[in-house]
Amino acid sequence: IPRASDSQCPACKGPAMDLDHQRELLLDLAKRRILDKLRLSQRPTLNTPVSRAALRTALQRLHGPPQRTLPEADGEQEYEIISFADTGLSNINQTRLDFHFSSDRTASGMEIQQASLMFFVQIPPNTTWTLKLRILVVGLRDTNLTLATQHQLEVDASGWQRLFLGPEAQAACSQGHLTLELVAESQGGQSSIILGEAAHRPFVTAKVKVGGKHRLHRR
Amino acid sequence: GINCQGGSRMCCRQEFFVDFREIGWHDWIIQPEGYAMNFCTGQCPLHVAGMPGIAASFHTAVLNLLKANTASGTAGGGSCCVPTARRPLSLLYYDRDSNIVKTDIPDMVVEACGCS
Repeated sequence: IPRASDSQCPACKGPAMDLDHQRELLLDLAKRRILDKLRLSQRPTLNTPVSRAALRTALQRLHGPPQRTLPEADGEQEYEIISFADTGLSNINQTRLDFHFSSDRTASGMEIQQASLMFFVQIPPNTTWTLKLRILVVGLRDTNLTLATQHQLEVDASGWQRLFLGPEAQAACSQGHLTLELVAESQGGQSSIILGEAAHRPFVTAKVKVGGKHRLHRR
Repeated sequence: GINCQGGSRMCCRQEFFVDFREIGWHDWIIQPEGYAMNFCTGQCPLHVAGMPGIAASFHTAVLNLLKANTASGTAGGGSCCVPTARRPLSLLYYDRDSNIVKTDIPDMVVEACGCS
C-alpha cells in the first residue's frame, strides 16, 4: 500500500489511502490469510466450549514444545489435534467414547500420522484391573457399529493411561468420526472406573497431515 | 534498520499487529494473543533494486548507480518493495467440533523487506 500519493509502486496502482481505511483493509487481509491457511471458510463458532481444566490437562499431555517442522515441499500442513470424547455409559463396566474430527480437514485429505487415547482410571488401592478397548467402526453396508479390533491392558494404579491407536482407529479418525468402547472386567465395582468429569475427560491426540498431493507410497 | 521510522520513504518493514481480542477472535484462538503480520512499503529507486535488505552499503549503492545509469536506457519495470524474510505463525485454536488444534502456518510473519 503506497505511503504517499507520489510513491506509486508499479504493482500497486491504487491511490494513497487514509490510515483508518488502510487499517481496516489490513485487518481484513490478516483474517482472510489465517482462515485460508487453516482451510476454513469462516471462523468456527464454538458449540460446546471446553472447560479450562480439560484444556490445561490436555495441553500438559500434548507432545512437548512444538517441533518447528519445515512445511513439506508439496504444501502439506501438519496439525496436532486433541479431540475430547462425548462419553456415554452403556453400563457400569462399559464406557462408550465418541470423537468428532472436523470435516474442514477431512475434506482436503487428512492423513493421520499417529493417534493415541488418553483416559483416567480410578481403581481401589492394591487391585489390578483388566481393561478391554474396542474400536468400533461403521459397517460398510449399514450404519451399525461393528467391532474392528480390540486391545487389552492391565491397570494396577489410578492415573492417566495412554493407548496408541492402530490403523483401524486412524482410518476412522480420517473419516471424521471415531467410536471406542472401554470395558472393565469387573470385580463387582459400584461405579465406573473411567472418570469423565472436566479435568479427567478422555481425549484422543492425533498428528495429522492435510492437503498434500497424492503421496506415492514406497513399497 | 529495516523498520519504517519517521519520514523514511525508502522500502522498509511497517509493523502491524492484529490483536485477536480486538477482532473478536480470542474465543476460538487459544494462543497467541495476536498476529504480527507486518507489511512492506516505501520506494525502490533503481539504484537499490535487487537489494536483499534496505541496508545498502555505500559501495553497493555506487555500483548500482553505475548499473542503473547504464541500465536506465533499458526497458524495465519499477522495482517493488517486497518481503525478503518471513517466519511461521504458530496457532493453538478450537475447531468447530471444539477440538484443540495446534499448527505452524509457514511464511505468515514478514520479518524483512527489500527491493525486487
